[in-house]
Amino acid sequence: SQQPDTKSLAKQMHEAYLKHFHMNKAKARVFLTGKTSTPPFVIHDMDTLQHAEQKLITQLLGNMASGDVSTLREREVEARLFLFCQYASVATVTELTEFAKAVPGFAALDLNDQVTLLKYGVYEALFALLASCMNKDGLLVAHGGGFITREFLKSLRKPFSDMMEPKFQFAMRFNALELDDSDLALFVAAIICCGDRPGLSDVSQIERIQESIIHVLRLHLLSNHPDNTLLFPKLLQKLADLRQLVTEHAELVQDINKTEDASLHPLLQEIYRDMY
Amino acid sequence: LKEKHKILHRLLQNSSSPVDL
Repeated sequence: SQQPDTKSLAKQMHEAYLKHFHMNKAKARVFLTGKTSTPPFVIHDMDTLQHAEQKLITQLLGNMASGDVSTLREREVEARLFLFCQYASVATVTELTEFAKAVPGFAALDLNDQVTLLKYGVYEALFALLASCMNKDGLLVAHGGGFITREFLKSLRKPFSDMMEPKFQFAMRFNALELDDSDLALFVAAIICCGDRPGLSDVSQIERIQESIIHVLRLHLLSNHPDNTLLFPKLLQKLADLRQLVTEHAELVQDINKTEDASLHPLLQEIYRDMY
Repeated sequence: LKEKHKILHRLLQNSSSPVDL
């Protein structure tokens, strides 16, 4: 197959990224810097959370079965927030799947390999994308309609209080690199097309796709950030950080699943099962 | 792999099919 040149692959990935992800860094920054006519509703304690649930429930849980919504109201706040996180994750996994199909060569891979790449890649990609919705004080939620403070998330009871803080710490380091959406599109594609996931059958084909993305990423970063020549190696280091973040996250979720009365969405069960 | 990842398979094979939430 014909190898697309650097600029066209970067452009293609950027367009697919803007098409498939409902939130992106440029949009999120508008909300986070207060440049919208309707600023996000700030959730910083139980009262504001309850108020937000009334206001945002249709946005947060637009696709949720009505039975789930009614039982949700009777559950404790930590369990409700855990469920919100799950639904947001499911939506992002769906978006990531569509984005992956737009990566040249991905859709032609063996279907089992596509599944494996998504299984291991989606949470790493999700946490890289989540950083766009974070600043040091909190996290943008519900398509920019709400902002949950970092302190409130830390104040939840254990183990739920341990859920988001490592993601904030990663996000602060990651956001310091000042990537834009065109950089992130290639970075997410590189996360997904990774030749060393367990159980892949056609490693060499995936490595060829990965090499081509990494090559384009390096050249794109040099032209998009000419003053930061170390950006590419710094970004490669983040791949290892993301893997560690996902390993710890998977352990925490499995722990919550065992010890708490919190069921896990079937799609997320598929991803976490026998992961690491 | 297919048996254990039915929803991922479905998402990969059918772009118009939303995840059954």
